[in-house]
Amino acid sequence: YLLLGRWRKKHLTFRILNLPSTLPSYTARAALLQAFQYWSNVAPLTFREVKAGWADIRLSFHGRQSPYCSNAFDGPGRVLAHADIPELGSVHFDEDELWTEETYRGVNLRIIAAHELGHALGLGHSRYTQALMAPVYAGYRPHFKLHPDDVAGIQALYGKKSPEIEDEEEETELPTVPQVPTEPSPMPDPCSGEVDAMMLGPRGKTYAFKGNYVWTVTDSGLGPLFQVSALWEGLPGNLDAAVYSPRTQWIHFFKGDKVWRYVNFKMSPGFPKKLNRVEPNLDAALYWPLNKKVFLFKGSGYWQWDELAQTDFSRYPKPTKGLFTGVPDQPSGAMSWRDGRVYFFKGKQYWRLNRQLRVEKGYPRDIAHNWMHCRPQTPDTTPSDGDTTSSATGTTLDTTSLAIDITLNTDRSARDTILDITPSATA
Amino acid sequence: WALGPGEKEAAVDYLLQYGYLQKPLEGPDDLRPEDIIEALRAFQEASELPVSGQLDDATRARMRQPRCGLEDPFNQKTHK
Repeated sequence: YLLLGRWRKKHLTFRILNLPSTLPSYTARAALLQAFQYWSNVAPLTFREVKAGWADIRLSFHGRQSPYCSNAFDGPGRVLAHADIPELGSVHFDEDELWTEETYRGVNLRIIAAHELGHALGLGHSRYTQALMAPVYAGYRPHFKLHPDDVAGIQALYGKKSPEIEDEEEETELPTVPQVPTEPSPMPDPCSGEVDAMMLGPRGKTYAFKGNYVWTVTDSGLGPLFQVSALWEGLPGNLDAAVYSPRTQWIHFFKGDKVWRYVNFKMSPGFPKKLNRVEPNLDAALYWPLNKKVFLFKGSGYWQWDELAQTDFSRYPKPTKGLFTGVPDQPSGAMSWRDGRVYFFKGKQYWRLNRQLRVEKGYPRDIAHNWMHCRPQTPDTTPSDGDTTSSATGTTLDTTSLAIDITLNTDRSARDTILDITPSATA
Repeated sequence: WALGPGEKEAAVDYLLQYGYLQKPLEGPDDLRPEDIIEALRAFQEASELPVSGQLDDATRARMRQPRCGLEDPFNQKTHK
């Protein structure tokens, strides 16, 4: 590694000034946020997003011309991005590239952003051609992680990340109020593949709910299992459905004839409320970004709900198969995911739908193997197009080395996103 | 090597742009062949290519790979 400079502080702000046109904005945002997290996972750095005004690190996209950058880009290919070293903070991406996520096509925004943030934090290019800080883009890697040389470089600049010296103000206590009285229940095994609900939550995190527990699903593995009520105070386990809406920042949980609403991990006033205009005991729920509506599913029917308008439900439920072609009745979970597709989950299997809401060929597939990173029990049939889903496959669940990576924004507005990852601890 | 039109110039531009070759501050613009060969060798070594000092196909292909716009610190002489 090569050290080019360093910030005198470790808690930095960042601002995303614009986004590429080749990705859905929440996919691009999730990629950029994840890029910060690679570094904050291994060094005592925190990154707080600001949506206006000055920020230490400023990310933007420009092309061959730019009013504020003398370093023009060169069209598709060749130079992909550049960044200033500390304490300047500019990070620029070539808007003419085909920025992508979860595919070998184009240029992976998350990996390139992590590289450029390495420069913005003070690293130069690495001699290791497989290191993130190598000068030449080594292509999309589904289970990308920092190379030891990258980690050694950033820790040479800012030290190692260690839980005991976590700054007080950054300390995020778990809620201390007594949890919801939940009947003691055995910790579920994610490798069973069965879930009560799936949710793409704030900051592009994927949550799986089962019984009284919830865990995150990432490209590189599973987060530790948490009691649902330890994260969302007042929320019971054994949920029917969960859905996050980027349009309102609301998270809705459904169980029986009740609905709970949270913003991040704080329950909204007046909740839980009684479900009275749709049937109780729902099966699943999802947010569809194309029309910004929430879909609720039960049995073979669905309701389409506009969170911000008075919805006339008199013509609902409508037949699910009329809109979501090829999906099963009574799903256990459903979500629109970062890749722009819709997923349905039922039992141990899941279905992936294309942008026309039609189940793609080669589905259903195995949840445990393709989402929960569990070794396949039975030979898994990869769809003929050979496209595997985004999550890692073929690894057994390693619960010994999991770090806790839940971001608890209890008293901050949704505007400021703290990407400070609480240190690893016994789950 | 049978080089297409402009390929040598493009390669020298690449070596200059990414810090493998330094225009002599005081001297005339034209670069000494031995400096270009040394810069090429530094680039080939950093790219884990055969270090021939020649602008061969593998070297030209590597120069066309998508990359970061910042310089590389791999030629100790220019890096100093």
